This record gives sequence, C-alpha cells and structure tokens, in this order.
Amino acid sequence: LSRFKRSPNGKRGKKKRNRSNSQTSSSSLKDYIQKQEFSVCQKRNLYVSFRDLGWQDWIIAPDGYAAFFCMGICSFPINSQMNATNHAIVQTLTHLLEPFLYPKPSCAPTKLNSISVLYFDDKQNVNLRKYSKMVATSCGCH
Amino acid sequence: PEHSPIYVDNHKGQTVAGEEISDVDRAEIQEDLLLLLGLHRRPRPAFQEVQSSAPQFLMDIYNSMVDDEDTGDLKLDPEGVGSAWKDFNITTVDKQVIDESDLIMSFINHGSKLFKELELPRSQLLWFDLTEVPMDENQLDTSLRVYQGYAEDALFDYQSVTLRIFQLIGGEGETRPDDIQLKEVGARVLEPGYVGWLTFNVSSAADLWRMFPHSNLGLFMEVTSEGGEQLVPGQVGLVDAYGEQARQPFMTAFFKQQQLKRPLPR
Repeated sequence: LSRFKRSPNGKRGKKKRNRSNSQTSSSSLKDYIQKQEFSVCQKRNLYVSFRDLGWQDWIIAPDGYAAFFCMGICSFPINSQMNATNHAIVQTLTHLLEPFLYPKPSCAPTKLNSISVLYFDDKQNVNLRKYSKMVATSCGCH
Repeated sequence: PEHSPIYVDNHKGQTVAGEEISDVDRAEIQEDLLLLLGLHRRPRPAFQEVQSSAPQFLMDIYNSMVDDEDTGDLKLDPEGVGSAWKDFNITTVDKQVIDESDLIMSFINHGSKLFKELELPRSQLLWFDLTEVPMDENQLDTSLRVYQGYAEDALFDYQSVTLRIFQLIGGEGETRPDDIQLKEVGARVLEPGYVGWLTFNVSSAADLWRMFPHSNLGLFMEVTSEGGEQLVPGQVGLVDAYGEQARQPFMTAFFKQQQLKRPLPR
C-alpha cells in the first residue's frame, strides 16, 4: 500500500501515518486481533444428528456425522493462514492490486474424507453405502 | 424431534445445538439430507431385524472400515481388526470387492413365507427381494452365505455330503411344481468339522432377477449324501430358514457407481 499511495513528499506522509497508527488505542488493537482470530480460515464443527431427525427407525449407524465446514477469510499476509497454496499467494497479490476485479482466495476444504451409512430400505434389506468426500478434515486457502 | 438436528460450532471449541428451526425449514433440511444420501424419500421399513445374519454382516463390515490415509476412502481394515474377517469368513477376494464397492446390499431370506404351493421343503427355499436395487449401479458380485455349524449326526464319519444351490426357473407367475426347473448355480462338498460360513457366487441369478423381477422364483438348497439320498440340512449342521436368526442364509450384492452422477440440484 505504501508503494501505491506514496505522496510526493513521502516523509510527511509517513509521519502522518505513524501518528494515526499511534492514536489507535491498545484495546481496539486487541479487538482487531480477536476479530482476526475468529475470521481466519479454519475448520468449524457442524454435526448432523440422524437421531434428532427421528431417523433411527431406518438408519442403523451412525447416529449422525461431523460434517464440518470451512469458514474464514484468506487475507494478507497469506502465510499466516492454514494450508495456503502457492496459488492462493498469487491470488492474494492480484487481489491487492485490483481488489474489485480479482477476488481473495477462498477458504475451502483441502482434504475430504468419506463416511458410510448403514440403513434399512422398505423391504427390510440392509444397505451400506459409502459417501466419498463428505467430511472436510482440513481447510485452507485456495 | 424437539431438538435441532444441526449442531454448530460456538467458536469456543464447543459444539452446540443450532437455533430452533421452523417445521418448514426442518422439512427442507430433511429433504436436502435425503438428496445428499441419494434417496428420493425416507425409507419406511415395516420392522427391523438387526440381530439377524444379513444386517449383522454389514454391521461387521461397517465396524471394520477405516479411512485410507492417502485417498480418504473407506476400506476394510487390512489388519483384520474387525470381527467380519473371522465371523463371516471374508477372504482377500471379498475384501477387494468390498473396498471397490460404493453400495453393499444385504438381503434377508423370505423364502419360507412364499411359494406355499411348491412341493419343496420350505425351510430350504431362499427368496430375496431385489426390487429396491438401484438400476444405475454396476453389480460387481453377488454372494449367498450359508452357515455350517456342528453336525448332530455322525454322517460325516462314513460318507461325504454335498450342498447344492439351485436356481428355480419357471414361466412368468408359474409356481406349479411341474413347470419349475432347477438349475444348479453352486455346489460344495461339506468339510467334516468345519464351522463357519460357506459362500456361493450367485451373480448370474441376481443379474437376471434384477433385470426381470418376475423371473425371481428364488433358490433352493439341497443336501445329499454320497448315495444321492436327500438329507435335512440340520442333520449335517447347516442352518436353514427355520434356524437361528443370526445364522440364517442371506445374500449380499456389491455395487459400484457406473459414472459420475450429475450434481444434485440443491
């Protein structure tokens, strides 16, 4: 930012910026850090309970499953984010250059695991079905 | 049902029940989950027999599955930690089929309740309902499992005994004994002293029943002595349709998705 917004008399500009930064209170900085912590790209829990849906009369196992989801912002500096790919770094830089043209890298699953569900059908037959890529085991910036 | 079916992260490392949702939202969530599971509607089984052999087989497989670290896919535990290997006599070939399958269906036997007009011992009739089998799945293999326990008689001491599995073939709706033909689909000379499951490949019969449900007249298990004398299965320790629930004959079909399905609309 300093490279693009540098004023003709760069020293004054720098002083001004420093002064404005120093005026920021310590409490607001703490808030900022906390906010960053919550908004950073990470895996969040989301449990779907078959039992609470009242489906235990046909689903034998499991009782439910931890679906998880990825949530958070992939913002600069990208190296502080979880599992950022090389492409995510390039995406971040292009976003910084043209924020309205190029989006930030997205927070998405980097590893997906399968689950299996054991259930009865209408004819009392039992089915074991595997569902691939159903559980986000880790998230990262893409 | 008064609880929320969705539990979410509260940002403090805990998972808590989501906000209460309306009946309309709840119905939509149910519909979305059913679509995700590849079902058009919620199954309504009339009764559940979790203790019988067919569900037990799949429960054992379910409990023996582990995540493949490289692919994230579910595979049968290579160390054979689960009981499926031992209890259901799962071979290395079976393991390969199980690992490849996307869907495994286990069918309970309805044979004794059907075909009352057939002059065959009803305890030895096997009939499996394949009407719920999805047509868009590739059938990899279908196997019939029959349990051999301890023999009551000492028949094995002086002669060999054979178990034969026949497919009943007849015209559409024909269940008169004269119109029924028996086609052998598998045979096994019983090993004296063996206790465990015997596996027969019945893929060709299952393929036919899947394509032409009306041709499904089931299977018949016949036990004969060396001299051709017909025996009651229980005499040589075989469990028939009237035997212990957990040891009754059952059929298992293994399927793999034919191609990548179109993305779900929701």
